Amino acid sequence: MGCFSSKARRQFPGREDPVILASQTAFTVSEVEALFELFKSISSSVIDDGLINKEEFQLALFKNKKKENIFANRIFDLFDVKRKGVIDFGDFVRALNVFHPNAPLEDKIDFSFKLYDMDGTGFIERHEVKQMLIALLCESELRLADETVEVILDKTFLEADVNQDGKIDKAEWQDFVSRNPSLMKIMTLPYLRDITTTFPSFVFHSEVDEIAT
Amino acid sequence: RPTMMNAFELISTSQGLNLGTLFEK
Repeated sequence: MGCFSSKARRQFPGREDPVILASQTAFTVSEVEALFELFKSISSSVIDDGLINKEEFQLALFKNKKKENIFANRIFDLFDVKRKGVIDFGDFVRALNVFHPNAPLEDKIDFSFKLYDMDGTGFIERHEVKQMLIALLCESELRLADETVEVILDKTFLEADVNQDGKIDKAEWQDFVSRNPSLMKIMTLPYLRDITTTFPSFVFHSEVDEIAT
Repeated sequence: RPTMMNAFELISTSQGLNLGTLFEK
């Protein structure tokens, strides 16, 4: 196992100790190692440098590297916490941790707020929501008249922007999602419960002596 | 009377927000 370990660290510069990553997240050591199998495959799909760049991330999401998508870009930026333009293994595990079924709801709400606060102003503003809505319409087959888009925005801000100052703050967002729990569905990935069975090859590449379950 | 989806319900249907596809081989 020793030769695997040193080789893996050379090839994956941001690779952190799976035992430490497991201690910081809802994942077991085995699950962290299974996630590494997924990470290896995504991070080698375009440039085999042990890091995930935006093109590789979009390729993994859409199975088509030509697809540009503002939502995928936004998720990538939130995974790339060190703002390096690439996602290392530690970033990958800690960001996916928020999507674990056992992760605290507070963390999911925080992440979703940042997702929609595209400008990072600390508020979800109407122009941001409009931009995302228009992007969604371009991406889907859905065709809506401009007036309908405005009516949807009016209705959304009437419900979410309780103090009616034209923007949604964190407290208003927490209140809004508690009234609309379906909005948090995208923040939980049931797949994360089964990653050791999805990527069973992790047992051959394990760096730890005993696989915790 | 059909209820209109709010903007976030619509946005959350984007394929770019469906990270589940990362796990599909």
